[in-house]
Amino acid sequence: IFGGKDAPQNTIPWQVLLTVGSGRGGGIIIADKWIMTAAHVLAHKGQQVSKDLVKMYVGGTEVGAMINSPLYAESVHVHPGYDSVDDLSYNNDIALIKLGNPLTFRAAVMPVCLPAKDSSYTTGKIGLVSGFGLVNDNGSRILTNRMKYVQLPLVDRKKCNDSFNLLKERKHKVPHLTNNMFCAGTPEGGKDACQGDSGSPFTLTENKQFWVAGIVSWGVDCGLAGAYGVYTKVVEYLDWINRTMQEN
Amino acid sequence: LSDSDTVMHGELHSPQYPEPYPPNALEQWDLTVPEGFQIRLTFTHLDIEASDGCYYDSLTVLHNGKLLWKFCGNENSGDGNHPGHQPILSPGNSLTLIFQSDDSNPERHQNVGFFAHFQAIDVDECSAPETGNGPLCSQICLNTLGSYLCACHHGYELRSDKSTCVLTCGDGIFDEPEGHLSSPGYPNLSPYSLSCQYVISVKNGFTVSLNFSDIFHIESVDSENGPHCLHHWLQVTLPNKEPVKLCGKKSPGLIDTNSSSVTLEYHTDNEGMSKGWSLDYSTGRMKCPMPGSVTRGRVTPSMTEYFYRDHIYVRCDQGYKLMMNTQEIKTFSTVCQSNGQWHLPLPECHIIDCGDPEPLLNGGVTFLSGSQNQYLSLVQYHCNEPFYSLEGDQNVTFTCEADRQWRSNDLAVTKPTCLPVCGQPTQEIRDFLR
Repeated sequence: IFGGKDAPQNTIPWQVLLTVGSGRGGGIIIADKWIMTAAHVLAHKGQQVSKDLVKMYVGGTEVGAMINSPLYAESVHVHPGYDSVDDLSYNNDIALIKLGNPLTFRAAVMPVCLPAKDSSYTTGKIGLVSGFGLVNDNGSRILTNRMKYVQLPLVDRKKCNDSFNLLKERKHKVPHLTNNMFCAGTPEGGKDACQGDSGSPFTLTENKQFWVAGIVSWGVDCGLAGAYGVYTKVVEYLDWINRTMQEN
Repeated sequence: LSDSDTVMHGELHSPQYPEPYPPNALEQWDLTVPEGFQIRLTFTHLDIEASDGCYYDSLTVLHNGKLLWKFCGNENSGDGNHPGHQPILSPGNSLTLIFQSDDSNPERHQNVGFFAHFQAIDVDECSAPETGNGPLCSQICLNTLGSYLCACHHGYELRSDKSTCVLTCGDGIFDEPEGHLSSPGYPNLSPYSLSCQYVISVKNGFTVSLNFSDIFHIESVDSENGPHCLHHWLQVTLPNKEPVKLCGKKSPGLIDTNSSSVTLEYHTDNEGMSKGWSLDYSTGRMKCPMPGSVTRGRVTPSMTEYFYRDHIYVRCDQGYKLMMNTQEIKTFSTVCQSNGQWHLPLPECHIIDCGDPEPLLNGGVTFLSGSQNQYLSLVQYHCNEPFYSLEGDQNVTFTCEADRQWRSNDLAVTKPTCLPVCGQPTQEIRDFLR
């Protein structure tokens, strides 16, 4: 998380630290046996990782304190529409992991709400992004040991698209922005998610209740001015999520 | 003759007969025939020196040492004592004959002695004159060889003394459900020396009631403690109980024996005066004791008395179960047996137990009222808040019902579910700095 702060204990209890081999990502607790994450955390160039490589950690904000108590996957369910063969298509970047043992919820471990079917993603609304990904330390990117969070506004789709087109003109390779994605961030940059945050939650609040609007998916660089972070738009996947959980 | 020999007839004669008997002869015959017989002695010839009183030679006949006859002479002699041609009978079953001769005989005549036959003759005891004790048989005497038998007319039976007859009474067993009995000759005087036995025996499970008529008269000896049944009595015997003797002039009225068999024995001795008794007997079903009551249960049918073959049932109140010897039973019934006892004791009713309420995942259960898990106990489920909340009605309670299920107010059996609370962390991010 660029430009963020340390998350106090029990403030984002649905945040999951997820490792796949030596890689780090994030996840979101949505039920006592289900973790939601980004598809690209679990699949690369059409290949899904073995569930045995996936370890998850919950209930803390310190990596060191959590790392000795991993949770294991019973099964991994990558969205069937996810295909990133050319590294420029991250549509349907969503996956579900079923835990081997159910979680018992407590102050440090709680689920986030799924969006209502008619949830609105209103431009300018401030969301909360969290994760254990890279942080900006005076111009250097370092691996953090703490959970961070940053608050970012939702960005208008056209504005986001325009910013990416501008980057394309500067010969950046930019993935396609689809209707299953939304953008968040500030034009001046500095506040953003980064590598290691993939799969982590972007939440909005309504009636003092957090609901997961997005999943950290991709971006051009981290914290770059004029470039926004892109998130999987969860509301578009409610049917798939519910069906996957029911069928499994 | 030896004692063991039984001789029924024979002959005897003087020494050397038919030659003259020798002088100084002495011979004795002891004749014995079985008891009940006499000896008939028939002389075919007797020729013994005649003398006055048979002084010189003689044949002496004795019975048990007592002189019966002393014979001598011949049928033509003027003196002596000739038995003649008629046989003589012994008074008992034995005779002793002694023949003796002196040392001289008259030269002109040689006496040849005697020759006689004897035979056992049956005694007709029935024709014998009465002794001081009366006739041998009180009613019918039947002579037999060597003895006699007594017999009785119809309606009488021979008593154990084998000589006297007594009126037949109380013969057989009365096994009909009701009947009538009375003493011989009732209401006239009872015969003497009665020993009548009446056995009333009806089917198991039924009891005999004796209803004596008002005219009741059995000789008694009055005392301060009431009549004593010394000489005449009616004895009532019930199984496993001491016999009771009845006498006096007051009718016992109705006697419920509570037994299926009763023995009545009517006794009179050979004097006194009793007019006897009369009764009607009837039977009823054996009564069982009142079964009592069952706490938290009902005994049906409820009756004032219970008799043989009656069934009773026990049902527990709602919320209670039938227990017999620590075992739960589904139903209970018991029957009044023929011995007047219930075949099973009453069970108990114990309050039912629903068992522990099913545990609730991520929640718990709170007892609101009642003894734990027992009928009508009230519990309420709760979830581990604030992380879980109860699905549906938060105030739903479950009651231990009579069917041993915990049921909610709307009679549902299924326990509630704790749903996770989402998106509401216990700690807020507070960012006061601007």
